[in-house]
Amino acid sequence: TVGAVALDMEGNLAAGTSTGGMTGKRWGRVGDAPVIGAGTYADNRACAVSATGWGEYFLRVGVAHEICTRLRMERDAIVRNQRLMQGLALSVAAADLKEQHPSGEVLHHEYGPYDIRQFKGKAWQTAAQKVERIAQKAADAVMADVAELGGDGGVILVTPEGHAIFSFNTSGMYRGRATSEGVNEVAIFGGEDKASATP
Amino acid sequence: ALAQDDASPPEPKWSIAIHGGAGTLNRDAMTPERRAEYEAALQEALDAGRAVLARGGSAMDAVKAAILPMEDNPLFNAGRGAVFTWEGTNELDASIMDGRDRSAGAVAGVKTVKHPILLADVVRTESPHVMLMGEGAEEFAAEQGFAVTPPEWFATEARKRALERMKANKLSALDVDHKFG
Repeated sequence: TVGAVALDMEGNLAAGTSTGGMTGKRWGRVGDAPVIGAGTYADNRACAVSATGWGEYFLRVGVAHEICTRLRMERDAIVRNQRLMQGLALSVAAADLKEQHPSGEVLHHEYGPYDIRQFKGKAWQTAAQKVERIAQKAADAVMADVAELGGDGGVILVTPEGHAIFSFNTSGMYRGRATSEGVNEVAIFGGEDKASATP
Repeated sequence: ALAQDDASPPEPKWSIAIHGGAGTLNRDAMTPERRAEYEAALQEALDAGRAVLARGGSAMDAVKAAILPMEDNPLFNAGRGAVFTWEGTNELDASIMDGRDRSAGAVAGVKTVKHPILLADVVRTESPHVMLMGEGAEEFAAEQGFAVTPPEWFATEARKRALERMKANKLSALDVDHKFG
């Protein structure tokens, strides 16, 4: 199985997965790769995920959607807390789900009500660091769930803040990541994310 | 009226991650030559996606650009180099999703489409459906101008031997370490 997830400079996310399935598959068996929510999912409010591994387990856990949902809820909470910390609790209520256009038309935020891209400077940095920790934790927790059921494999994901994250419970995953911050690396076994970096 | 603590907005960022499969790998069996081969293939895919993003292209285009070389590379279990079914054919699955509007496309069990990821994307953009399968998906592919790729393109000796080994051991598909192919 192969896959890719990406964040572009417009802040848009995308995910894709392609596979030949499993050796010796019969009876029209289909794994998680073509199933939206299991092997692939992307939502600008949360993250983009592509999975690889024992498809039957990824299907049962709904891996890609589960990771995105966890992250979306946590990101919402981060923004809510950030606003509250800055003493703007009242404006949170006003800006909660919608905002008023001068014309009187009610506009919904394009990326949902809580978007950390509305923050600037230090507030953005703080929120982005939290998102990275939460994204890694969400991916690890969902992969642990897969393992608990007896499955194995891995996921890649990118966040709207530009983090490129891996999580796998196998001894290796063929993988690579690159970012506008200068990261550019490929790796195979666990714990060697920087060992194979090439210019 | 929203919270801000200084004037500098974050710079636009781009980011990409790829995978070529996960599984139980034997470090001893990974010769330096083999390793170099895999790393070069991964770097090629990563560079293809990275180039799209660095020049301001879309995440959707970057994902497709990264997956195409892996679908063409027999090292990976996708496109050319896909594993064999019990019946000795190569059946391909793919899906793609756009985070902007959560539009999605997928195909399952196609045998004659060289780049299933591109067909999945056309399902997303040119059909009212999310997933098409088997012969119907191939019929749709033909209508959308996809060339019919002969089965020989996908089949590789290494994958054929893997199926033969599995059958010789009288294992079911679920008994073997199928990951990585």
